[in-house]
Amino acid sequence: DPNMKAGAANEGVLANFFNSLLSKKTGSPG
Amino acid sequence: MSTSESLDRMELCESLLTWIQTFGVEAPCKTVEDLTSGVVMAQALQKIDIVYFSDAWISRIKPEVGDNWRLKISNLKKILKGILDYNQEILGQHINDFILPDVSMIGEHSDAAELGRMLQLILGCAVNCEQKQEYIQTIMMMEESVQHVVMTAIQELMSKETP
Repeated sequence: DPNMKAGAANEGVLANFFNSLLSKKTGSPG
Repeated sequence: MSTSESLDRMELCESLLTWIQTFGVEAPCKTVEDLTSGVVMAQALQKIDIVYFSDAWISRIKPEVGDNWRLKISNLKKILKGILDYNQEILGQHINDFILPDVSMIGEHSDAAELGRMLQLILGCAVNCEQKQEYIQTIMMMEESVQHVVMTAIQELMSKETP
């Protein structure tokens, strides 16, 4: 089902983005 | 197509209105109108960083503004300044080229597009603060369509941030 494939791809994009955000070091001047 | 072009300001406001409800603040936050006094935003900011957005800071936000748009704008100006200072002083980043929300339009006309910009800045604080893990995980539990708008909003902000 192409819709299911597109949905799964979208989920992957979202998960990748938010996971990379989680691992991003928070900038702070200290 | 750039990030900003793909960001529908009304959709942004609607999605961030859903997001701000996850903070479980005391003040009602179901509609755009509920947010125009700034009280909900101030309470959300306090949850993000209670040390910076302290009781002393929040005491400067008038809780009972009714329909008085001058008081709403006064609150909103303090909140916008707080967000910008927090970005610079605590997160160590400066937001360049981001069109800042027009607080007069929010206070006087309950403008959803401008409110969306304001909530977008609060979103930036949430996903960069020390407890960002908690906030990002909450976003990841939200409906996919909301997550998508939130992601685009963060990407737009990130493209305008400089250390």
